Amino acid sequence: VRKQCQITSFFSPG
Amino acid sequence: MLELRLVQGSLLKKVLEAMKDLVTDANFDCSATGFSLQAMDSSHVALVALLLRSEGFEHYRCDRNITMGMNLNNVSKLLKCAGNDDIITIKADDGGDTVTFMFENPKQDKISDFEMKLMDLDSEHLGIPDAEYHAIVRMPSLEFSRICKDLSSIGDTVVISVTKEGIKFSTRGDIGNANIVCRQNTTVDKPEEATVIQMNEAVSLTFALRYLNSFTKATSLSETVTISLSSELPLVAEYKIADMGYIKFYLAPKIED
Repeated sequence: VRKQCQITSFFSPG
Repeated sequence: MLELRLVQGSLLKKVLEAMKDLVTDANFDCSATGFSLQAMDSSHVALVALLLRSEGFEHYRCDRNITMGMNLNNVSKLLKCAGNDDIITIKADDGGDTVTFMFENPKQDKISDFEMKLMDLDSEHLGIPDAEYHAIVRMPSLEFSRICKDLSSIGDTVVISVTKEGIKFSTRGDIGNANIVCRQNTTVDKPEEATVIQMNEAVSLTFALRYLNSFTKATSLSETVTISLSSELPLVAEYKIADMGYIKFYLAPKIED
């Protein structure tokens, strides 16, 4: 089973 | 005071069509550099970054940086009232709560203006660092669109792998599985028909086809798409907007749980 990652786990606010 | 006059109004129409299904509300940022936007889809899986550089406008006046929150579906509705050959001017006052879109037809005998209320949106601007990608593939945008559409009739996810052989798109579903390989091909009549593969390291990642299909709404903006892949990063699909800038879509991968 594959889990969908979120963009926010790669790029942080700023 | 903000006043942006875009002779090729159809570009803005196409840009909105490319984004409106992915993003509901977004802040448009206007500065001396240009007209830009960064927004994520509601599930934070995909991100779109748009830049229309100030030099690409016939007239570009932006006295101070302005952020304008808009519902993209509403902007798209307004822009549908503009003809494909119309000149579009975007106007706003500093500190105002509305934006005006003005359309002029080529004969200059029909001028329409539409005023829209701006929205106050929480902006969550993400820092996207410059990265070295394992593989960068440039291919005809129509070909990429066709592949995403074809594969989504079979499966929900696609494995994109880049090796020396080429770029491979694989999916599986209830009826079976499918693989499409595009090899590097630079012996073409026109450079935009080429498939060019730059690979530093082989890479293989899994993505939801639904999002990739949404990105292909930008196909009419550019004859080519550049797909950048790295094992630790979201995919980037970049459509260059001639003489003006780009629309880039980022998509987070699906990983082994």
